Amino acid sequence: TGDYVPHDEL
Amino acid sequence: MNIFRISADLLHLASFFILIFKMKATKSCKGISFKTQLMYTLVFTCRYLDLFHVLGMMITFNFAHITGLTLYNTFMKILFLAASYYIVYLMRTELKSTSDDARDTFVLWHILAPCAVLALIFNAQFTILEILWTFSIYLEAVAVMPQLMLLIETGEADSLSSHYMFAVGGYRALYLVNWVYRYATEPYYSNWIAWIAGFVQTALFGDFFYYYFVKIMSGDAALKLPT
Repeated sequence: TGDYVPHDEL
Repeated sequence: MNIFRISADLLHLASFFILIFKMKATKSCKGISFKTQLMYTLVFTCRYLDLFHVLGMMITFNFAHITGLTLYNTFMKILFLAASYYIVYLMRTELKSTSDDARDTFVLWHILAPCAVLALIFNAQFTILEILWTFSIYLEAVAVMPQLMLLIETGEADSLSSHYMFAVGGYRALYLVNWVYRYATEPYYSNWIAWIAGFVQTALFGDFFYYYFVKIMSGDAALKLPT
């Protein structure tokens, strides 16, 4: 599923 | 933070205020789907659990990882949670007698169950927080379905309801532009879960956008759907 993306959006 | 992202967030914030203003001014929540509003409270509750993490950092005076963006996000998350819970509260207390419950017939399990299964299968990390975040993304994409069903059932929406719908749909459409911008300008930025769900969410509003613009162009007060 690819690299983990931090949740910096709303 | 780019202009599309900030515009999207402000439009989203505006949608809550439009709805609260409308309900307060008319003392009615007729035409507004309680089920959609309830789903939004669930969406924000599942997505913003990281607020506890930020709170934990603050009360232990661990400010090293708290940036301007963290403060902005935290502020907005609290506003979104408060506004959505307040709307549900209003619809179940002082405005309950005006609620369109009899026509709000969408079966919530038809979206809750698939979103839960999808979140368990397609997620970035198999952790409770990440699965709940993913569930909230999937659920938000389809949470407007009871509202759309009610709109079709009623055949028309008053001016403020349609402005509200435009703001909610428009916010996710702007997020799509924000993702294209971030993909082009930030290395390694790709979050296909949010992209696909965001696209589905915006597509669900597609018909509505069309009628909204036709209505705005013709200057009618109320939005009438073709029967």
